[in-house]
Amino acid sequence: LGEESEERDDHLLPM
Amino acid sequence: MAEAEGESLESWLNKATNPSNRQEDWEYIIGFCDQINKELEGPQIAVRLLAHKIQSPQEWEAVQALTVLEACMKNCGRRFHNEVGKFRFLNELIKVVSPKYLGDRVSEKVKTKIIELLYSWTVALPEESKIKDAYHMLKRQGIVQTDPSVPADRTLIPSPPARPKNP
Repeated sequence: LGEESEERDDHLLPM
Repeated sequence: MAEAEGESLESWLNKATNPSNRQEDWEYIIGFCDQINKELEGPQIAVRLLAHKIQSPQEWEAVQALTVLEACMKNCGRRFHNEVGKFRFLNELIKVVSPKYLGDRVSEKVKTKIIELLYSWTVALPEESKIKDAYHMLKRQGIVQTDPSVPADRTLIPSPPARPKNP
């Protein structure tokens, strides 16, 4: 579960 | 050999990237890699420490940190690749090369090295899709115009096991 939520929170920097 | 007892990831990295080093010090670089492999959370902690050093305003400190990063990619295996392959870390590299963030204040040498590393990983680690996403975003932004020519030994592709040297 921890890994899944980490995956959801991992975004490319807005440019 | 240096006494490794009590050395932390942070102390190894401070030594490996010390701006007063006259040249890259491989004893400390390998010490840092070994410490990553010893610690349960080694890769997670290491990428955080490395990101900070790579963003150093001192060019030599940043260049040494990139050498350490490259060495870790070669020596610390998939656990480390997985951490580098997250946007959380990739964004820290993007900030250094992008003029919207730190790019205007960073030397060309550091920016070129980051772009070379990112490109070499897109070639060597196609399964780390976020590295490709990050690299292609830099291309779309015009920050990368042409793919660098990265020497074969700079990629992570292992040498063929049965390379016929004397056919």
